[in-house]
Amino acid sequence: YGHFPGRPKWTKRLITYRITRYTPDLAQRQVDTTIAQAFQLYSDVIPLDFKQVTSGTADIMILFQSRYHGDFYPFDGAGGVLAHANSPGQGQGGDTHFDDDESWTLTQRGVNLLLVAAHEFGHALGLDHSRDRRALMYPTYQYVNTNGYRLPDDDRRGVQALYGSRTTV
Amino acid sequence: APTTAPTMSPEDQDLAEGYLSQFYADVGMTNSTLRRIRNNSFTQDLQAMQAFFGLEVTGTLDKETVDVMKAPRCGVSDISR
Repeated sequence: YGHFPGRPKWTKRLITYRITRYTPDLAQRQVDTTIAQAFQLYSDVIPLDFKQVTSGTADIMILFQSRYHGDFYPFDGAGGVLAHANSPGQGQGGDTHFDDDESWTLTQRGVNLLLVAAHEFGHALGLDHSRDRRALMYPTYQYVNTNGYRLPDDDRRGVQALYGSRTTV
Repeated sequence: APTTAPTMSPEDQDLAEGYLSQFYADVGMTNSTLRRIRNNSFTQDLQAMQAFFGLEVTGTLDKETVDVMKAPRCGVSDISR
C-alpha cells in the first residue's frame, strides 16, 4: 500500500458525503446502498463513520457525469478511466467522480460500482495506488465476487496505518 | 529461430504517450522546453510504468505493456504528486 505525499488524512471521526448526480444505470436507492456499503468496508476496520447528507456541502462530494465535469480531468468515454478521487482535505478534498459513460452495475457485467467506489474512497481517505495485484487499490479494474466482500489485507493495513484500528479504539 | 520484434502501431504509440503523460508524468511541465524534456523521458516513464505493474522492464513498448495500458482503470496518477 501507499499514502500520498504528506500523508493527508481526515482529522475528524464523522465524515459526511453527498451524491449530487446519480447514474441512470441504477436506481437511486441502489446507488445509495452501494455507496454506503463501500464506506462500510472502511468503517469496519478504522474508527471513522460516514453519513450521507442530501443538501449543503459534504466532506466528500460524489457525482456521476461524463466528459467534462468541473475539474481539470475530464473523462474519456466508455473504458479507459472509470473514476477518480481527491486525497483528503478541505474544499474538493475527498471528492469522488464516476464516469457516467461507463455501464455501472452491481454484478460482473459492465463495471461493478461497489468495487470502483471502494477503490476511490480509498483515495478519498488517503490511500495511494498499490502494486499488490490483490489489493483493492491496484490501479486497474478487475471484477471479483462482491458477496461478503471485505477489504483486502494490503488495503486494511494501509488505511489502519493512517487512522488506527477500530477494534483498538 | 530468431524472430523480428513486433512493431507497435502509431495508435499504440499515441496511446502510450497519452497514458504515460496522464499517469506517470510529473506535474508542472507546461512550457515547450519542459515538454521536450518530457518527450525525452518517455523511456524512463515507460520503465516506471512497467516496474509498477510487474512487467519486464525494457523501456520498450510491447504488446503486454500496451494491453495493461488499455485496461480500464482509476484516473488517479500512479506516481505520488
